[in-house]
Amino acid sequence: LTGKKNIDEDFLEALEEILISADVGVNIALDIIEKMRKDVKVSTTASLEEIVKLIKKELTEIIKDFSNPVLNIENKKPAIIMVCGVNGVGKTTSIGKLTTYFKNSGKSVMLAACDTFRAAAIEQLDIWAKRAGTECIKHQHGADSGAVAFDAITAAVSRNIDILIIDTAGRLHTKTNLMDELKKIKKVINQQLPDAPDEVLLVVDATTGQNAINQIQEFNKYLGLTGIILTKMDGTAKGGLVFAMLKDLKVPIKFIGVGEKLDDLRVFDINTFIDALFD
Amino acid sequence: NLTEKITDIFRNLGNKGKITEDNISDALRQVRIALLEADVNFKVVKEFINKVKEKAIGESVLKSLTPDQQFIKIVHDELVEILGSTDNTLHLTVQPSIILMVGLQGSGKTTTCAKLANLQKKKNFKPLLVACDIYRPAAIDQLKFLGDQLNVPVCIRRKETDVVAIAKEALIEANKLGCNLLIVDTAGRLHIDEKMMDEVARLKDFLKPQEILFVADAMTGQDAVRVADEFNKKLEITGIVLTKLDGDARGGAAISIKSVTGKPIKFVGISEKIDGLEPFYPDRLATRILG
Ligand SMILES: Nc1nc2c(ncn2[C@@H]2O[C@H](COP(=O)(O)OP(=O)(O)OP(=O)(O)O)[C@@H](O)[C@H]2O)c(=O)[nH]1
Ligand SMILES: Nc1nc2c(ncn2[C@@H]2O[C@H](COP(=O)(O)OP(=O)(O)OP(=O)(O)O)[C@@H](O)[C@H]2O)c(=O)[nH]1
Ligand SMILES: [Mg+2]
Ligand SMILES: [Mg+2]
Repeated sequence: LTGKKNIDEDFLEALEEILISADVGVNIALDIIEKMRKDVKVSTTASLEEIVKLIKKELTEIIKDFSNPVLNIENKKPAIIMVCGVNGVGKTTSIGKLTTYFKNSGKSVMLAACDTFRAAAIEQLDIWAKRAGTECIKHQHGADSGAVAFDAITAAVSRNIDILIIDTAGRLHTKTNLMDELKKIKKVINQQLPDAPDEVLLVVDATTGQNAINQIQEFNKYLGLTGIILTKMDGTAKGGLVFAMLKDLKVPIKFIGVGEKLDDLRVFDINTFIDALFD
Repeated sequence: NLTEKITDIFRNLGNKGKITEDNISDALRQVRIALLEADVNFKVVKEFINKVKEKAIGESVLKSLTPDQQFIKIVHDELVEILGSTDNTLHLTVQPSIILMVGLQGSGKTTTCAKLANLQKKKNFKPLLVACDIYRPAAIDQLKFLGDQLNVPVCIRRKETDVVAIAKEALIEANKLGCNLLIVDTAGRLHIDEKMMDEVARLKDFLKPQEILFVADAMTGQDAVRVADEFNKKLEITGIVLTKLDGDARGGAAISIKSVTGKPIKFVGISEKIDGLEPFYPDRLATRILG
C-alpha cells in the first residue's frame, strides 16, 4: 500500500511540474495538485491517465465560463475594435489576421494606423491591409493618434464599413504617460461615436510569464478590456497564464495566434487548449 | 515580499536559534515560490534550491545572530553568481567585426541593432546595419528608418531572397564605405522552425561573426530555457541581450537563459529609445528577481 502512495506522489509532482512549466503559475498549480492529493479518487486509482483527466476537469472548471469567442460587432456599423498591448506581442500582425477573419465572414473592414510613433509601424500595417484586401487610414509618422482615429471613424462611417480596427503603438503598462495616451485615444473614439469602441482587445504573447497578469490588470484599469488575443501559440510556450487571466481577471480569451500569416488565427477553444497543455 | 516572509519564518523559530534542516525547508519553499513567480524555470529553481540548502544548512546560518539576513544573503549571492559578472565587452577584434542578432519574434532585435550601432559609433566604430529580415512586412523600412536617424548606413537588397547573398553584398558595401562593424538584423524565428534555424546557421557559417547575440524579452516565462537552449545548440551564441527591462517583469528568464546556455548577459534594453541600452549588472537583476 505504501508503495502505491509513493507512486501517486511522484505522479503528482510530475504533474505539478507540467503545470508550472506551462506557465500556469505556482499558485494555481499548487492549488490543483493539493486538490488531487485530497481527492479520494486519486488515492484509489493508480493510473496517470485518470489523474490527468481529473486535472483537466479542474482546469476546465476555472475557465469554462469565459470561452465565448463572440465579438460584439453585430449591432453597430461601424463596429470599432481597439487593439492594444505591450511592445512586440503581435498587435499589428493580429489585425491583419482579424481583417481576413472578418472578410471571410462577409464583413467589410477598414484599418486605422494609430501607431504613429514606432519606426515603419504605419508601413507595416499598410502592407497587411493590402494583403488582406482592405484600406488603411494613415497620417504621417509622428501625427496625433487621436486625429488618425477620428479620420478613420469618419471614413468608416461615410463608406458604410462594418468593422474598423484600430492599431496602437506597443507600450509597457508601467508607463503612465503612455497609458494615459491610450485612454485619450479611447475617449476620442467614444466622443465621436457613442458606445464605441465596441471591443478593446489586449494582445498577449503566449511566451510571456507571470507579467501577463500585470499587463491585463493595468490595461483593464485604464481602458476596460473586452477580450484577449493570445499570440505565438505555435511556439513551445503553452500559454498557461490563461487560467490566472480568466480566474482572477475575468477577461475572455477571444482568439489565438498560431503563426505569422494572414490565416494564422484561431477562435479560442477551451478543450483544444487544455489538451495541448499535456501534449 | 520574500525578505519579509523569510524574516517572519526565522522569527517564528523562536529565540533558541535552533535551525535545522526542517526549519530551513519552510524558508526554501518561500524562495522556490518567489523564483517561480519571477518566471525562473522550474528545473533551474530545483537546482538553485538544492545549492542554497547546502549553503544554508552549513555553519554560517546555523550559528548566525541574524539568520534571516544571512539566509537572504546566501540566496542573493547565489543568484548573482549564476547571473555572472558584468561582461558587456563585445569581442570585435577583427576588421570588419560582425555581430549577428537572433531571437524569437518581437523580442527587440531590430531596435537593439540600432541601439548597438549607436553605442559603437560613440566608441569610434563605423557601423553598417544589414537588413537580413526579408520576411516581416516593413522590417527593412524599420531598420532603414533607424539607421537614417543615426546617420548610419544600412545595407538593403529588397529583391534578394537569400540572406547569405545579402550578407555577401554587405561585406562588399562595408569595404566600400570604410565600415569596420557589421550589425546584422535577422527575422524573428521559432527555435522549432527547422528551415528558419538552418537559415540563420547558414548566415553564421558564411559570416563567421565575432558575436552572436541572442535577444530575449525580459518578460519571457518558463519557455525561456527551451528557446535559449535550442538557439545556443544551433548557433553557439556568444552573448545575451535582455530587452524591455523598463517594465515590471521580474526577469527570472535571465536566470533560466544564463544557466542553460552559460553565456554572458551583455546588455539590457531599458527603453524604446536609441540610447536605451545599458550594460548588464547582475546584482541589480538579482534584487529585482527576488522582488
Ligand atoms: N510565430 C508567431 N509569430 C507571431 C505571431 N503573431 C505575431 N508574430 C510575430 O511577432 C512579431 C511582432 O509582431 P507585430 O505585429 O509587429 O507586434 P506588435 O505588437 O504590433 O509590435 P509593436 O507595434 O512594436 O509593439 C512579428 O515578427 C510577427 O510576425 C504568432 O501568432 N506566431
Ligand atoms: N520598452 C521597451 N521596448 C522595447 C525595447 N526593445 C525593443 N522594444 C520595443 O519592442 C517592440 C519590438 O521591437 P523590434 O525591434 O521590432 O523586435 P524584433 O525582435 O526585431 O521583432 P521581429 O523582427 O518581428 O522578430 C518595438 O515596439 C520596440 O520599440 C526595450 O528595451 N524597452
Ligand atoms: Mg505594431
Ligand atoms: Mg525585427
